[in-house]
Amino acid sequence: SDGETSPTTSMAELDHLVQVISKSHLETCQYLREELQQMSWQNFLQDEVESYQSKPREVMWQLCAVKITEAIQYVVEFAKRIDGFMDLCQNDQIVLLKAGSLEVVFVRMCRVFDSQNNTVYFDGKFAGPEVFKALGCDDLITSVFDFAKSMCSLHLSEDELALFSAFILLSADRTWLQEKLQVEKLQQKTQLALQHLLQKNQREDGVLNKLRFKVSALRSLCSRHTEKLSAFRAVYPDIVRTHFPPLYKELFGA
Amino acid sequence: KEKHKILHQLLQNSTSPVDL
Repeated sequence: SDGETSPTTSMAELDHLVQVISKSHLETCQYLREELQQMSWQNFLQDEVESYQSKPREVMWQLCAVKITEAIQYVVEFAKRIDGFMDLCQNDQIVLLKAGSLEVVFVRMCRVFDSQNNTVYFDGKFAGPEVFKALGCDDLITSVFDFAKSMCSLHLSEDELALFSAFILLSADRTWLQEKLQVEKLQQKTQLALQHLLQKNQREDGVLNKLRFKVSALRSLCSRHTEKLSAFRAVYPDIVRTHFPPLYKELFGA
Repeated sequence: KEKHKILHQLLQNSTSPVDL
């Protein structure tokens, strides 16, 4: 041990954890690096932007709900492949996914984000924040883009991103967990593996602290998403009930 | 359980990303 690891977690165990979680991430990351490179980072043309902007609010909300749900399905698969996740009781698996799946979608967003142009891959091309104007959530959209930009600035490797995503999913402080201790153990091990990886990759000491700040930023983004959804649902209850993906409704209590 | 039917299904299925 180099003093960073607990006496019960060996270096070999941490290396193994890094390998397994990285593999799970790559198998479920929705877009591979090679695919992303082939996307040619094409931006929407002005008339395409205007066409999104002129969509009725409910149509744009539905489109975004569908895209978020697609991304979340991959996160669920990721969670299932994290060592120990499927050994948790089913209540806790659900609690962790309800609270953490959208957070991981936001973390993964940096893979499909172009910092230079402030655009994100959406519906086949790269979209700036103005594309989402019809949602009526400009402040939230700006915050999501700012978050993606700041994640990009950390230049995390796929391995580091994988470990951070697992760390987020295994947050032991989520409300309604039944076997908190069990989750805590898994999260601690994941954190050790992340620290171990950062050291191995010779990242500067500040990266882990920067990632710690991201945890609260993610929570804020997700609670604001819930607020916006509540406001939307208050005006369009039938659209949410009949047109939104069932998984989205289960996760966000719509 | 009924409240999280889809999540339960996804957790129980042995799906692969290709199936998604």
